[in-house]
Amino acid sequence: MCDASPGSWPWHVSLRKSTNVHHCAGTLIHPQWVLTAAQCLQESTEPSSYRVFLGIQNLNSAEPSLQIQSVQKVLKEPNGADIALLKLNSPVTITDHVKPVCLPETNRMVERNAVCFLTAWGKTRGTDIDNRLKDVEFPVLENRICNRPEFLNGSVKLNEFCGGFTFGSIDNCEAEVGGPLVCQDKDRFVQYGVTSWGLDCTQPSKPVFVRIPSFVSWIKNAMLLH
Amino acid sequence: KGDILDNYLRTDGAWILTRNKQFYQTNNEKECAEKCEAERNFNCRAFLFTRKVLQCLTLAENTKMAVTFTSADAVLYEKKIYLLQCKKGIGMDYRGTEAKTQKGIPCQKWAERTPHNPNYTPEKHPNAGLDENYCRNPDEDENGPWCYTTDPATRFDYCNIPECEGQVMYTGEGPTVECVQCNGEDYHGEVSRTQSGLECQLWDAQEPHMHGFTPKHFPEKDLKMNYCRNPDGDVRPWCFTTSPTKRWEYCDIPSCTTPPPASALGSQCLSGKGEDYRGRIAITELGNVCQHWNTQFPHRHGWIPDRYPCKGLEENYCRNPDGEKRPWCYTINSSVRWEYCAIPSCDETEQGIADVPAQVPLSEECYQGKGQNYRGTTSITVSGKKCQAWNSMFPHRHEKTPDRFPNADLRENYCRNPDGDNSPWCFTTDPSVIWEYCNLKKCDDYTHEHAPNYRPARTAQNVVLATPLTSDCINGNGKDYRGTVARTGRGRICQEWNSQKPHSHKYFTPVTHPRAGLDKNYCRNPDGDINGVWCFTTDPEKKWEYCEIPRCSSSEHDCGKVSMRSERPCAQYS
Repeated sequence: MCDASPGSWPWHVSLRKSTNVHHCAGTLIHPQWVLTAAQCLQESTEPSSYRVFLGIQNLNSAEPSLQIQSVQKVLKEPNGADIALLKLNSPVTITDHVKPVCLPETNRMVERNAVCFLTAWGKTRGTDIDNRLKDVEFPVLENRICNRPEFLNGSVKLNEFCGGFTFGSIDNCEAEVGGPLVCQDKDRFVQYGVTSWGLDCTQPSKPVFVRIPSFVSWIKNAMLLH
Repeated sequence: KGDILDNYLRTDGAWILTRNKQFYQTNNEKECAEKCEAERNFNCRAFLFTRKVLQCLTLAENTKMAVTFTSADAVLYEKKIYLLQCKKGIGMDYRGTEAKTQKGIPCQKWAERTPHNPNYTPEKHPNAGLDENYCRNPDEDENGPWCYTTDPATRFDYCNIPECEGQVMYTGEGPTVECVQCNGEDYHGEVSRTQSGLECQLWDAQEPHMHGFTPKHFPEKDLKMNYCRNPDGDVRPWCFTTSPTKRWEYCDIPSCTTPPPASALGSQCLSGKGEDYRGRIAITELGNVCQHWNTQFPHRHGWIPDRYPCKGLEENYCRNPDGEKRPWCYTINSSVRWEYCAIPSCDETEQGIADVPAQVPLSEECYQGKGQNYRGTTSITVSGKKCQAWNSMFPHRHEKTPDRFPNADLRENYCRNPDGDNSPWCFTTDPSVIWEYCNLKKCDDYTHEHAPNYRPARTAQNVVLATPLTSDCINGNGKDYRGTVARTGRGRICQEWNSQKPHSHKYFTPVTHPRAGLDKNYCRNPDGDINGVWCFTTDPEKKWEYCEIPRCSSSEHDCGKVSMRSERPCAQYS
């Protein structure tokens, strides 16, 4: 993975617990809403347990573009999918470094040859976190490929998909839970996946993502109701 | 006669749990198939062969009848005739499980004697497949298959078995044949059931399975209806199924036993992505020696030559079987799984493209004159839509086909100008937009480095997003539109505003409306029509028509846009 250009992924946010230590990634999907993985909220569903850092490139630097938000509500997907919404205390200020990503159309998966990117602050194999946001062009794989015995052997569910390469391996595993897989659609980026599991650094990396088009209705309704 | 294994459907890594089976020791799959053919203990419907211990198991059941699970070392072969739920011809080979007549009466078991004493029994006709009470055709009945019925008043009746759909493929100009070459990527037939008889899901549907193989996005893959296709270079055609519990399955379309056409022999140099490269370079660009494709050491992989007979996976030569950026190979260096190879380009031999005058630069990004000689590979329209392939009739049926315009180089879905329009254009893959001009500039304009509104297309190292030229989109009703689209939404060419032929229109001329931008034959809105821009057409039978110009993007929905992205020297994949 490469270090990302500052501001190139302005929806990528850092979810932190009260200690302010980076805990999970998430994405800004609306000025007042963040999408992340439900497993990031296992320890507590109490909103005050979390804070969201936006507009940063380096996890531990106080960059001028930094905005910090408290969380007002925590909403987990009701049927147990690994996806959750955080309502921020107040709308963020939209800048070049803080901007929502687009959501896909309901039940419309990304085209198979789309250019997609994985972004993360995750750990590299054998190293500690180096704090800089990284990105890599990352192909979306069809579930029938993911579920082959040599890959994830049938464990990828209908509302999930995996990404990666059918040959070779990436010698790192930068994907991190709660982070996005975004794909280019003309002049915009649309988030199709929330990183969920499959991040074992000892294996060729095949991260599995929650399939967002399956949950767009839930996301929109939840934002409307709350 | 073909290979004995041609009668079987092969599945790698599968095992089925069966009651009736027989163990044999054989040297290979063919010998095991011979055991199955000669099996006397039961009706052999499938066999398993284990590669490590060379064990052969003949089976009375197949995947339609028994539970399957994975087993890396095993290969399952199922007799194709037992998988088909349709009939070919009069259905002599039908071995499906339909067990009632066309009127819905349950069939009598062939081995039973009541209510009807049968003439055809399993003992008398052991090769006729008279199992259970399944419909069969042991007597070559022209209306078969049939069965004795359980209704004492009806001795026998015919069964309603569907005909197997046309299992044919196109072989270019030649006759059609009932088989697929290679892995069936060129299969254009109408089989729409999987090997186990499940009905395929429409490619254009997202239920019951959501997927990314939409016809809109893969116009060149011919994803028509719910026909079996191989859009992703798999081992053979497949489809998503209409069963919610079975996402996808291969289709049972026989493979041709003849070798692929000579045109598939390939190139000795690099053109395009090098998918047809068949040269003998076997070392990567960083100097690692390539691993043989037919070995699994030091790297395990799925590119097994036998499974991909048309990919040229010979020896350890660099190849591009999977649409990578260029040929590559696994390396014998255990710490470097794979690397690209440095293959010399075919450029030197490719420069004499027919019909292109010498003074025309082979430019990708610009065209000269009206672009009738443009031969680049741009396939994106001004509004960012992907072009439909010229030889495809989906989503738009049209007559601008390569055979009708042989000199127009209507290759792939590249922008072209076969009909003397103002600039290169294409039909779009958006069903709602028939055609659009392409995102190309005139070469003379292009020489100005800072040409307004122009941004280059995405390249491998530099992700830059193409944005529409603002002059080629409309705001509001398009009264201020000054772009150069000169074709109506239905594809008719516009009449020049200062011409009175074929349609007389004294009112809308450059003289009467000097500020309406009535230049040439460009679409305009001189009368403030609320539905947008329009023009008189050159079709004598259609006086005027609206044009379809994309809307300029609104700043209201600013999601997903980034204002900064730079070239990065870092390699894309570590």
